[in-house]
Amino acid sequence: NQDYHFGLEDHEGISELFDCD
Amino acid sequence: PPHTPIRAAMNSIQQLRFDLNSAQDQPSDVLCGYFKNCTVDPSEEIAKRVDQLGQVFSCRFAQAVGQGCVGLGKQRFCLGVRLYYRVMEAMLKSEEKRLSDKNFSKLLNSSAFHTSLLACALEVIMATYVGSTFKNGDFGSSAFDGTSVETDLCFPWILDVFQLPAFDFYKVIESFIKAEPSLSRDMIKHLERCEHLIMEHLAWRGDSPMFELLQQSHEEGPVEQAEPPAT
Repeated sequence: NQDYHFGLEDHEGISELFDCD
Repeated sequence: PPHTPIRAAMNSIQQLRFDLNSAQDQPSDVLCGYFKNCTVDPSEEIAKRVDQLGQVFSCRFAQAVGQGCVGLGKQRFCLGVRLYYRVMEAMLKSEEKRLSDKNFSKLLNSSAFHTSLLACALEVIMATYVGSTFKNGDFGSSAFDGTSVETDLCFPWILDVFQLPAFDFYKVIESFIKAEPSLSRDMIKHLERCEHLIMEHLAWRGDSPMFELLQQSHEEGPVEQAEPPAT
């Protein structure tokens, strides 16, 4: 996965991304 | 032997089947443990959703490829479900470590999360199969001019099948790549292309939920001071 540019910060995860449901 | 595109595709499929051979069609005991820890147990809803989306997927696959290929669509879906459960478990383990919490009730009861995660797993399966079966000439002359039937079943086809907003699909891509270390370099590039397509085009369609979120964000006002434009 080294080529992928990871944009999420350490304090962000999938839980926060779907928090607004 | 020479590394032709067909051979590369066959190798990818073989690898995918090998990787998912030991994976389960059902949630593992660890995953069931996470479901039980939720304030509202999502087990039943998850099973029902997988079943419903499986029927929709198989039907649309057969429509696109041919009614004789219903079984093939079911096989692809089954591989996708295995990957979906495996990645979900890895994501939850990582979230547990990060948040020191075992109750993911909100996330695991989000239909958008599950549909997006399953769509992403299926996209990986479908993209792996592009350039294999239907390029051998069995399905008409289009197989020889590079416009394989399967190419039409690649992103954003799955969004249409599941009626899934591109904006929601976008949210799972990065976590998916982090959670599944077996993804090939080509597959990561493919998922990156999906991301770019969403960012540059699909998320800006009139019915995108992003506009509502932008509106809400505007009404609530800036949470923190904006960074200078140069940054």
